[in-house]
Amino acid sequence: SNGTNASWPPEFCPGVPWKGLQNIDP
Amino acid sequence: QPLTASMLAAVPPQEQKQMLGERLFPLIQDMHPSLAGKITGMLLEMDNSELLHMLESTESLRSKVDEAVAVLKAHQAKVPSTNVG
Repeated sequence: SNGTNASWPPEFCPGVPWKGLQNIDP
Repeated sequence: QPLTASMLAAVPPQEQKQMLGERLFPLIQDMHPSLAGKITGMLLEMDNSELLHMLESTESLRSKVDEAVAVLKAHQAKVPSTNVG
């Protein structure tokens, strides 16, 4: 599988519901 | 109106991060306009108590933002992507 995490970190956009918590790997 | 721990306690965890992000973003945008969204996203992974402290203390915020920028740049250097410049 592709181990790169190019989209990290999740970007915060004002006014857009934050969904960063869903992306946190244990 | 300043954000307080008791205000945060009244909403779900996800909403807490949202509220903190909405407050942090404009402050971070002043320091790093082009990276503000990414930096805010990184900082939101920290404890809420730390984030509240950063909202109260510009110095604290600035040092964390500097750290985040260093980490972000190191990360971007490792990830092969479109490199302009």
